[in-house]
Amino acid sequence: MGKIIAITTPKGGVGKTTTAVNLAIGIAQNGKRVLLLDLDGAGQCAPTLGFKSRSINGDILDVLSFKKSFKSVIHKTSDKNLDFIPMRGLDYAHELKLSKFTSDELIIKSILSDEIFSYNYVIVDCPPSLIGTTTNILMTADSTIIPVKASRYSLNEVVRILKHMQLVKQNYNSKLKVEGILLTMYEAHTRAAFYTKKILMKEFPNELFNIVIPKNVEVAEATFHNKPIIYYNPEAKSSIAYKNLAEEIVRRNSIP
Amino acid sequence: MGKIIAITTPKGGVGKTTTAVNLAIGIAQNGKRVLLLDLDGAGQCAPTLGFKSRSINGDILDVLSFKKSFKSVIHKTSDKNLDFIPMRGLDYAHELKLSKFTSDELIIKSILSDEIFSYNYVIVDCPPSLIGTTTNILMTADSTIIPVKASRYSLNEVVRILKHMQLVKQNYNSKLKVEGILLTMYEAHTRAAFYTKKILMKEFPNELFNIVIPKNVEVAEATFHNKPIIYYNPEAKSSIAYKNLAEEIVRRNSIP
Ligand SMILES: Nc1ncnc2c1ncn2[C@@H]1O[C@H](COP(=O)(O)OP(=O)(O)OP(=O)(O)O)[C@@H](O)[C@H]1O
Ligand SMILES: Nc1ncnc2c1ncn2[C@@H]1O[C@H](COP(=O)(O)OP(=O)(O)OP(=O)(O)O)[C@@H](O)[C@H]1O
Ligand SMILES: [Mg+2]
Ligand SMILES: [Mg+2]
Repeated sequence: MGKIIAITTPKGGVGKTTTAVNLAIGIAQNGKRVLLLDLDGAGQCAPTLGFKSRSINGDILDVLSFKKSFKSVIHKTSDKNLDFIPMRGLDYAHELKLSKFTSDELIIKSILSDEIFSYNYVIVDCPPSLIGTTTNILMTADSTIIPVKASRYSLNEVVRILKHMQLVKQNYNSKLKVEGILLTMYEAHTRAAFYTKKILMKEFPNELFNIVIPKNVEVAEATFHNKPIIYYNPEAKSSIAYKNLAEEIVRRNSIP
Repeated sequence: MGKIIAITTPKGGVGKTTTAVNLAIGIAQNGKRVLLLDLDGAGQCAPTLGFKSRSINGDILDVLSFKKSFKSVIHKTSDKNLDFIPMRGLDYAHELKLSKFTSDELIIKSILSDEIFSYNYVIVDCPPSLIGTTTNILMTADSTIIPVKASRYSLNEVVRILKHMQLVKQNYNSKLKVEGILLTMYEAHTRAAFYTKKILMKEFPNELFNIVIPKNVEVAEATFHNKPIIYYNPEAKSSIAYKNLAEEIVRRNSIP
């Protein structure tokens, strides 16, 4: 049964999509079968993997509206170990539709069940929100990765998502746990970075990944070439960090 | 009648809150009466202005639930020209409640009307979303400022919010226009910045502000001191840029 890891925090712009795509690739490069699932209406995983809108034939919203089967919206990628379920960039009407579907917290869990057996990992990109698809995936996920960009705002949101995970764990999904808190776009020389790391090491020492994703201007540059950093420049420090993170996750979850 | 300017884009983490708070202060420093309204459930304007949760006595959710009047949730700040309506950091249940209230797009417009006459400007911080409070405020706003952090992701979301604004303008709020597209946390030496500026100058030459908010590590640092950058370090390049932006907005809107 595939391990479902949701990349989530209600804080915007901290590297959820960047982490979801690069980690999924990193784990696939370790020989594991991975499904990347985009649950954010902005649909930014697709351009990151080089998918143009005409090469997308169906997304999770089609499955929720019973227009397509789950299997039919699984797209192959250039990596034989990585499959992908996109989300097209939703306009207002479709965002409303998605919001209405997912006000039932168990709807995504109900459509996922059988199909994901053939994957070792399902990596899920979440929108910057607590409600909607985020809660839906928490109902069935094994764990979460919580990205944090150095600032008090990001830290405040760690508390918000952890409280919510506690609620979901106690009432619906007892297996849910934190895979780890991940420092992203980290600028080690700044005070904000120093304060953030210090607070996380004090309050969440067991959850904080040792691996840190450094800030690297090429990550944003890569978005103009429709490539994730791990393909755009495999030697970039953040690519190496994502590969190390992938190995760490695979190692932890392979222990008999 | 106060001019309502919404700071909005569905893209997360591009400086909506930072812009809303610092611009509101900048305009107040120009002698104008300003109301800062936080419509993001994360409620990050309050800590930025140094408000602890115990000094918040009511927010917009209280008004929407008919627990408090609009007037009663207006908080005074250290600046006599700046008043503030906070949002407490919402837990899941309250985010759901807010989402249900605001599925009626005209609810916020209906509670705003009379009260805002005494302000010259109402600056509104929006969540990273198209639906909910964002659409509500677009129904009654005069204009929007769309922050953009240099990346293809941010640019894709500019298209999404502009399309949505067009829909709102045609069907509900004919006065709605773009106050400007604002480059934030701008690192002029990077390719991503070069590409982003080039594309915006080509596609939205009339909307793109000449004023650019430079990246400045002290902005995130200031969040640990519960101060906006304009108070934390008034001489920082981004503080000066926000002051210039405030002067530009006041100048444009004072023309007889
Ligand atoms: N390590 C990094 N170094 C520099 N820039 C980065 C890094 N990781 C991500 N970025 C850039 O920061 C921005 C935010 O990242 P991303 O969009 O992945 O965050 P997100 O949390 O998914 O945002 P949203 O809340 O909008 O979904 C993007 O422009 C991305 O290119
Ligand atoms: N000019 C700047 N230079 C450096 N850092 C900045 C700048 N402006 C904002 N930041 C930092 O970038 C992060 C994102 O900014 P902010 O939270 O204001 O964005 P937002 O669009 O409101 O995010 P959200 O989508 O979560 O509401 C914050 O940590 C903030 O401190
Ligand atoms: Mg994202
Ligand atoms: Mg914000």
